[in-house]
Amino acid sequence: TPMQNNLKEFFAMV
Amino acid sequence: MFEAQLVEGKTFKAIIEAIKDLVVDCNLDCSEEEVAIQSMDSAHVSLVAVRLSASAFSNYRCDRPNSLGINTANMSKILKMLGKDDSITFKAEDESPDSLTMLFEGGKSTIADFELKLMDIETEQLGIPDTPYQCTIQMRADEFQRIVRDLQVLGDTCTISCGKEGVRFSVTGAIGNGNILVRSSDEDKDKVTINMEEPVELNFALRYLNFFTKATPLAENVVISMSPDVPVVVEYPIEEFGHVKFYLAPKIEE
Repeated sequence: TPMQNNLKEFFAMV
Repeated sequence: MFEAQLVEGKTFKAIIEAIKDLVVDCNLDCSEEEVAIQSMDSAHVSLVAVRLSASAFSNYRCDRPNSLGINTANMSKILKMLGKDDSITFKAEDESPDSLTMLFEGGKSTIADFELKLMDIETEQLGIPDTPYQCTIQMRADEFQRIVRDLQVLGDTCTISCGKEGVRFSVTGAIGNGNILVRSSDEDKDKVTINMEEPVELNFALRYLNFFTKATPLAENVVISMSPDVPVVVEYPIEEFGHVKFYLAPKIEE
């Protein structure tokens, strides 16, 4: 089954 | 001082109903330009971004930017008492207010006022790049809701692939599999617009897509934007006044 990514891997914190 | 009246109070109620299953506590970030919410769900898989421009309100006044920390479940409890044609007037002090006052006024002679206790909420603000997407699909919000709900009975991961023939929603599960193909259509009541630069195929958790469709009452159409290997955006526009956008990280094959 595919693994769920974390959103923080895509968007940098500001 | 923050003071703003939303003539159609039910819009705010619909926003809170749309996000409360994903977001427990969040800040209402009030500024001269807008009231905004940005919050991730507790698993940090999805993000909610709400914007209501100052022009959505009458008598909008925000002397300085302010973050009003609310519990969405408690806000929802108070909004249960909103009449369907009521306006809402929000009021809060400038300096770290400990409550938000809301007046509900309808056509009748009744005025109700409520005070919601506020909290200090530490938030992690994410910077979302304003980049164009490879595929943008606009379709009826209730149709998207139906697709997501129907496919959930088959499995928990939905593959959304946007290609030449349309947008395919596919699920494979223990009892079998299913595909729903949505094609471009010019029909007025069932209009589907697909803009595609390159085909895109991504996997998403149906559980989260299902949470997003709680925003269906806010908009006639939903806009789904995808690019390879980045989060999908599911946008519910609120007339010309703002939006509720949901971002969801894709699943990757191991």
